[in-house]
Amino acid sequence: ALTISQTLDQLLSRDTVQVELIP
Amino acid sequence: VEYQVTSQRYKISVYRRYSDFDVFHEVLLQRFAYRVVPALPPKRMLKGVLTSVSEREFIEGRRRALGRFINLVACHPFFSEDELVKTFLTFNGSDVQTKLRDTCKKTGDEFMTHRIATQAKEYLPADIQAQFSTSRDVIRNIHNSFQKLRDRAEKMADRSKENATDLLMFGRELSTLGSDASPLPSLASSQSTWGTLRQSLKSLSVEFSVLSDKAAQQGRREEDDVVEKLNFFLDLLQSYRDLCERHEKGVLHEHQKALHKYSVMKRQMMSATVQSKEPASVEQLESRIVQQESAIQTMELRNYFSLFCLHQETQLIFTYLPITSHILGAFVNSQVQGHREMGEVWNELQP
Repeated sequence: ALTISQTLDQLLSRDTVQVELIP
Repeated sequence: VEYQVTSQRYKISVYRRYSDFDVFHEVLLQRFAYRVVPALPPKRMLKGVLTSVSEREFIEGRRRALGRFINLVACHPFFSEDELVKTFLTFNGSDVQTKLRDTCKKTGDEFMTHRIATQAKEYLPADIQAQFSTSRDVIRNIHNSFQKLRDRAEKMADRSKENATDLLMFGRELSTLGSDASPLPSLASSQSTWGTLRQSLKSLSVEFSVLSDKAAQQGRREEDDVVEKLNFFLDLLQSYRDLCERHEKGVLHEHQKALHKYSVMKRQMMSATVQSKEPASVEQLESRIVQQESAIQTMELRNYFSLFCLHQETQLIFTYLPITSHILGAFVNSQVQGHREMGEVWNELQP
């Protein structure tokens, strides 16, 4: 329960969120 | 200013204002006080402070920072599975702020909902304090170095962009020189080839314009793939530093205060018994002591849970460390591409 057994790629692939300004 | 926030995971776009991010950040911190909640960028430019940043640059910097914030949250192994994050990324109703506050109120903080919250102590290694202190020092040094790397990378990206401007202006000036159609004095035209050379200068501005484009592209690549990624990791490292401070100033401090209050009550109780005060007031004091004992017990459990989370968040930082090779790879690739492309144009120019 204490160990986070995830790789960087697994973390980064959880989601990608774009934040764009509305002109 | 309004933002369109698009999540690849939920395949949905929502509209958010800075104040929505602000409330989201606030409730996230309430729910996950023992974890690395990244900070938000400032809402406004600091007035009265000398700064070379224009309003437009500030707004763009804030957009990038909000992007880093939400991506760090959306990639976090625990935040990402929480109702609050899903609500922020997908709720399309009219009042996301109330919805977020309600969700937070309904669920309570992580200690109330985590399945092992009250047994955290059993999972902690015996030398947890020593491990924490070592990791904290290592991460602090990494943080300091990454700040310097970011500052240098930022300067290099800026120089690539300045190089683009200089190359463009250099080409334009050559063109101006070549376009001068005024007749040469006879002493110049008889002895030099300036007339012919002048003609060919005009066309060179095209190549310099290509060089300028390549340099500008390199600057943008370095900004997006190197500086921005460094900032992303730096935001995470800063949130770890903030978490360590919260852990020490928050839970530990509260615990100390509660223990102090308890010892004061105990003393009062003893003197009340000795002075054989009214039974009603002694009884009241007794019940307050029992309450305080239970508060201390909860605080002790919270303290272990805080350490438990801190231990996981420390692992998270180490999991993120290989991002260094992603960033270095992007930097090297950008340099190779930039130098190759520009080398080709310079070679064409050589004859």
